[in-house]
Amino acid sequence: DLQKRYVLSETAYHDPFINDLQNKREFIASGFRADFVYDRMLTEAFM
Amino acid sequence: YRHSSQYRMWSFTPEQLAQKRVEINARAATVLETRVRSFLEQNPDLGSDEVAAITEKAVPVTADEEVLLVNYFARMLLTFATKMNLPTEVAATAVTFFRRFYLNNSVMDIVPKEIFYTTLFFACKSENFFIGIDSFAKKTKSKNEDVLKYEFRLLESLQFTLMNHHPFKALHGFFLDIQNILQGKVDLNYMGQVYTNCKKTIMEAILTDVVYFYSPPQITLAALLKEDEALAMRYLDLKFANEDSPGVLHLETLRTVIVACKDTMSANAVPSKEQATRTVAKIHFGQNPLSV
Amino acid sequence: EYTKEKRVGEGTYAVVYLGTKQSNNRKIAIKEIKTSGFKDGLDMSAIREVKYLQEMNHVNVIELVDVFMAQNNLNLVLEFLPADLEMIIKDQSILFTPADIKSWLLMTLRGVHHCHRNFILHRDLKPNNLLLGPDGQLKLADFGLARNLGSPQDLLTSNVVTRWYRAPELLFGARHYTGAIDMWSVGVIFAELMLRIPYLPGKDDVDQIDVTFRALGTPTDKDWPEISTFSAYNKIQFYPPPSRDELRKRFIAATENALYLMSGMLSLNPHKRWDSIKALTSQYFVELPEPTTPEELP
Repeated sequence: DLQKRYVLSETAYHDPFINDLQNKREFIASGFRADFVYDRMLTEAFM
Repeated sequence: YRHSSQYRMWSFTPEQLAQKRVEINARAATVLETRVRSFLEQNPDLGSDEVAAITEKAVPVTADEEVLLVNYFARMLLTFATKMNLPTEVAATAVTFFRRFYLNNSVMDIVPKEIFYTTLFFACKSENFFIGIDSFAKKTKSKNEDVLKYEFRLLESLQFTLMNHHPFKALHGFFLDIQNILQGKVDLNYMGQVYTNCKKTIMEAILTDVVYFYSPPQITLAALLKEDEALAMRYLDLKFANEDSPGVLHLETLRTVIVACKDTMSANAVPSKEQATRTVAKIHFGQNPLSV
Repeated sequence: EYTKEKRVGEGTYAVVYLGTKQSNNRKIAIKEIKTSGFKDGLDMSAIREVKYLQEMNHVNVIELVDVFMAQNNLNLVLEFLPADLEMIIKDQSILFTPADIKSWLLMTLRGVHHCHRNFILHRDLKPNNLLLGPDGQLKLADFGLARNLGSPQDLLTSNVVTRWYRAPELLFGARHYTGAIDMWSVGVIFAELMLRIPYLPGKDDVDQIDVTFRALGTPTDKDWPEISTFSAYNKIQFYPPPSRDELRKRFIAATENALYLMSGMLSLNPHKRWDSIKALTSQYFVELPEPTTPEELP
């Protein structure tokens, strides 16, 4: 789907929940990526 | 979404859904009436008053009574899942499985109480929130075999489709995109409150038939519309009004759809306990004419 | 509609038969899920296979043709795939070229990309789960360990992926991982296709960490922030990362772009590891030789 209907702009998002997770050490070490989460949620919104 | 089993197998028009329920009810009613008739034939020595009572009370429930009973138990299931501190997605899946089960079965086949814990247990497994049968049975004060007895029947009635797209992730997605589109024009603390309220509205929506008529994002936008119409409309205007690529999305169409969805969500009648009790009794008499 | 003609395998939770779909005479495989003896009811692996295969329809993912109940057993009807990549790699009588390797890798990455864009992790990629159809198409199979990326705070189990193909973050017990773990497995499979022997064959979980870092170097907090939070980190041996030359000597037949792609998929830090899109759009797939067309593959 090339018409993604959204632009993933991490800097525009104020998401205390995700920000909190991505600053946890075990999340960072595991490879947790906030942009992956944002992409997933936006995909579900625009599917 | 169109590739998903949720869209392919569990999307209906209101007419199709009503038709499905009428057919399921009719099939079960026929079975019940046949059974009562043969009961009466096999018990010729019953008194005329007994026969009259059986003929009056041992009757099938109507399709409408079925829907109300299923919705009553679905709400109980949600309450129970919340009490067990199950994650939102697991609770939503349990309710979804439970309601779908009765799009392929009648409450006269299997009474809701019988499938109640099975649905919850299976939803936990399906959503990677595995609880062993022993601890589940203990928590729910039920028996292992009662929980497991209908697991296959449930899976078969779900037509072997287990993946659910609940509107919660879509809500999170719109929460992000609204910040991007309405950059600087929206108060973030207020957005947090809107988000929380929308989550509740969505959980209510999952108890209604909108899940069969609309896609998760549409349900989410309807919840947002219900919560704060100005915010929803401003977002949609800015987002889609200047949609240059033709045919991608018509704002007017979308607006009509989510308004209709919002109305359907709000119209949902919450069944009363008395009503449910009456229907359960009716099913009992239908299944046990002798008890009449 | 379906016959079970020949029993071809038995796993922990299923027996596999070969059969025929009567209406169109199509060869199929039937995975009959054992139901007796599972205390907790239907086995999780069966639920996962059904749940995820129902959502995917892609030439490089095994097709779930049908599901049915019979004699209180759950039966998954799958497309018939007679061979797998492990057989090919092990059979020294089969010669294969860089173009063949490129073709198998391309199909594997397309299958992985389709899973990931559906937010489904496979979590057990290895050569014998990459099956080959009669037309040469390679397909991801065995979704018994798969799971969809749930909510961001979910705790995922680290005890997944067959050891030799297990990503370093899993070896350290990570519980918030991403699709990067599948990409690691593909990187190891790529190396194995070029070497024709397993690339990181650890004897046990501890040895697996040692074998991995001996081959690729031991990461530090500098190149993998917070790695030292893993409790197992303090007990490991330190090895320097291999130089480009050492890698070239190890993978003689590999072009620069092949090594670049492999190193991208085998980046130790999961944050930096290439995802399926970056891998699919790498130079390796546009330089010569072109990937062999599937029908002509061994």
